[in-house]
Amino acid sequence: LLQLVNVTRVYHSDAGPVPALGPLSLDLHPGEFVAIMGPSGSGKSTLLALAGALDQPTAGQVILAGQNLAGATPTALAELRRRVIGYIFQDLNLLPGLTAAENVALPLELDETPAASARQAATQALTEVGLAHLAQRFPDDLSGGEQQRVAIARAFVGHRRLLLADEPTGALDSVTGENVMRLLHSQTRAGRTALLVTHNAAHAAWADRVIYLRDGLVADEVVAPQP
Amino acid sequence: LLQLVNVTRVYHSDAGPVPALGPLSLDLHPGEFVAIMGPSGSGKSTLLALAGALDQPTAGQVILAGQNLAGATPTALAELRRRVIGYIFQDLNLLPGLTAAENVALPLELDETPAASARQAATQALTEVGLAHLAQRFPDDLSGGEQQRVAIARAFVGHRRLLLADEPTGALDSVTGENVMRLLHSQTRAGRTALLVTHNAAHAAWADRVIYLRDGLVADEVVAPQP
Ligand SMILES: Nc1ncnc2c1ncn2[C@@H]1O[C@H](COP(=O)(O)OP(=O)(O)OP(=O)(O)O)[C@@H](O)[C@H]1O
Ligand SMILES: Nc1ncnc2c1ncn2[C@@H]1O[C@H](COP(=O)(O)OP(=O)(O)OP(=O)(O)O)[C@@H](O)[C@H]1O
Ligand SMILES: [Mg+2]
Ligand SMILES: [Mg+2]
Repeated sequence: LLQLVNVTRVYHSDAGPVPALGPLSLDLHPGEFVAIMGPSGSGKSTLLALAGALDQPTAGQVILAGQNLAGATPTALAELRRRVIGYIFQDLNLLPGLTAAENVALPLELDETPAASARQAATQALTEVGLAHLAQRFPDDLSGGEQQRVAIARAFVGHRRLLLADEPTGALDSVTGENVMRLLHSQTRAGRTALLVTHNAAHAAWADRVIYLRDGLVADEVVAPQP
Repeated sequence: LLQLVNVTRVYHSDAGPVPALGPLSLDLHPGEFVAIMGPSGSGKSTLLALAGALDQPTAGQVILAGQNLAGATPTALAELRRRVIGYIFQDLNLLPGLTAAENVALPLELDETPAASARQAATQALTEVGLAHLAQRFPDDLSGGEQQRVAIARAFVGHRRLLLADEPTGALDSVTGENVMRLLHSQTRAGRTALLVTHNAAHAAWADRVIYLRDGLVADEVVAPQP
C-alpha cells in the first residue's frame, strides 16, 4: 500500500541544510500495523509527512496505493489525502471554529458524503473514544487529552485505508491510551493499514513490527512475535 | 508556598455548567516536588491554572507566596506570574516569531533583566535540555519534542520559585524525558518547588508525593518512600 524507496528529506534553514531523514526505505502492506520509535528529532514526523503526501522527499520515491507521488497532480494528491489517508497530527490541527462533532465529520463533508451520514459517522467515532457527551464543545473548551481524542476520532471516520498517527497518545492517561491502541489495532485487523509514531513502548507493542529511527536512519527493526 | 483551600472551578459552557474541579485543597511547601496524575478530563490542567494565577476559582482561596490571589491587583498578579512562577503549558505557547533562544529569554526580558545576562541564561537552559545547537531556529522548524524542550527551558530560566509543568514530557522519548525529570528534580533539591502534571508513572516517581485526581476530586495520595 505504501512504499518509501530510498527517500531523503533535507530541510533548508537559515543556518544551512538540515538532513532530517534518509536515505530510508519502507514497505507497508495492506492490513499491516507498523510502529516507529526513536529519539526526539530523529525524523519520525518527517517520515510520516512524506508517507502522507504532505511533504515531498528531497530524493527517492514515495509510492502510495500504486501511485508514484512525484508524478501526481495537485488534484490527485488532494484526493489521496482526502480519501485514502487519515491523519492524526502531532499538533492536532483541530479547527477552533468547529465543534468536536463538526471537526470529526469534516473529512467526510469534504468528500461530499451526505451530511446526515457524515454526522452519524462522527457520532460513532466520538463514542469509540469516549467523547460522545462532548460532541457540541469547541476545541478550546476541551482538555488536552480530549482534544487529542477528537483528532483521533477524525482520523477514524470514513473508509480511508492508511492511518498515519503521530504520537496520538501523548496527552492521554494509560487507560485511555490503551483504549486508543485497542481501537487502532482492531482497525488494522479489519483491513486498514496503520503507521504509528510513538514514544511509548507499551503502545508500540500493539504493532506487527517496530522500526527504530536514529538521526534520520533506520537503526533497528523488530518483528512482533506472532501470538 | 502555595495553598489551595477548598477551591472549586466550574466552567460555563453553552450546554450548562461544567464542574471541572473541586472542592479540593492542596498544601505545597518550599522545595517540594508534587506530581498530579489522573484520567483525561479529571481536572489536572484546571488545577494548575488556578495554582498559577492564570484562572480564578469559582469558590475557595488560592494563597501564593503568602498572598491571597482573590485580593490581588492585576499588577500584583502579573508580577507573580513573571517573577515567582515558571510555566510549562500543555500546548506549549511558544511565540512563532521568536527564535528558540528568544522564547527562552523572554521571561527575563519582561522582568527587565539586562539583555546580555538574559541571553546567557537562555543559552544555559537550552544546553541543559540538549538544544544549544537549535537556539536560532524558529518553533515552526522544530520537531514536537524539540518545541516541548524549548518550553521547558523557558520555565527554568531565572530564579522563579514555583514551577508548574503540565505534561512536559508527552512528546519526548524515554531517554530525553528522564533527562527532563532529572533536571526538574535537581531544581527542587536546590530549593525550587514543582507541581508536575503527568500521565507517566515513571516520571511521577521522581516526586516526593503523588496526588491522584478523578472527576475533579482527590481520589488518592501517595507519599514517596524516602531513599
Ligand atoms: N473552557 C472550558 N469550558 C468548558 N469545559 C471545560 C473547559 N476547559 C476544560 N473543560 C472541562 O473540564 C474538565 C477538566 O479539564 P482539564 O483540562 O483540567 O482536564 P485534564 O485533567 O487536564 O485532562 P487531560 O489529561 O486530557 O489534559 C474536562 O471535563 C473538560 O472537558
Ligand atoms: N521546518 C524545518 N526546518 C528545519 N529543520 C527541521 C524542520 N522540521 C524539522 N526539522 C529538523 O528535522 C529533524 C527531524 O524532525 P522531526 O520533526 O521529523 O523529528 P521527530 O522524530 O518527529 O521528533 P519528536 O519526537 O521530537 O517529535 C529535527 O532535528 C528537526 O530539528
Ligand atoms: Mg515529531
Ligand atoms: Mg490537561
